Amino acid sequence: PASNLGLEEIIRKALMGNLEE
Amino acid sequence: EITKKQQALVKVIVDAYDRHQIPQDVAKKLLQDQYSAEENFLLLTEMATSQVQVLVEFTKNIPGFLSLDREDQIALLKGSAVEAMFLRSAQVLNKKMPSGHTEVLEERIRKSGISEEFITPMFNFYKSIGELHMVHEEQALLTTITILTPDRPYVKDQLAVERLQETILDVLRKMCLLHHPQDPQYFARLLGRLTELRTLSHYHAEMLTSWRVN
Repeated sequence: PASNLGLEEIIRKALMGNLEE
Repeated sequence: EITKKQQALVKVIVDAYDRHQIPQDVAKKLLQDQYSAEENFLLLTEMATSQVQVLVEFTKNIPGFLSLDREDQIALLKGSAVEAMFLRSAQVLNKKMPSGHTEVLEERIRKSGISEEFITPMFNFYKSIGELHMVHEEQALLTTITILTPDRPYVKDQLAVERLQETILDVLRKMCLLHHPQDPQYFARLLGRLTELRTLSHYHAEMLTSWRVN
């Protein structure tokens, strides 16, 4: 789950993907 | 006077701010059943993760942000995530909620194993934000200003970030005069909260370190 990721990883993933789609 | 261009900028930011909230199903969990201290901690972690994701989605919509250097985008988000999260939490906790919800939420935070010496400044901050009675636009703009802080660690092109931040500061300054004509110091007081936020974020980092040690 995302909650196991570090802050930077969450940010990188969210910046690359689009959660709205 | 707020120009048409500035009005459009505010609209884009406020729309994005409203669109990107913590998903209802995550938020609802906070009000359900009793949890143990450990479950409380996990739940708050899930909330925090969700808040960061929401923050990134919001930030992508800030005009000019995506034109910044990619690594600078990450540095800005990394540097501001905790502060933006506190601002959003303050807004949630100060909102008029159905009776009892605020208490449940506060209780949950208090029982998460977070030490009292951190909890007190955190709730003090939430209170001091509540006392400002910010209008919705001001909340969205203040969050934007927090994100676009040029002196975060590892930001290379500080000037580019500063330019973006100044555009927002200018709109917020005008908006404060418009919404709080009886209080000419209002804008300065808002910016003062950003200093409080930095202190809180410093406490937060210390708290995380002590958790890791434990």
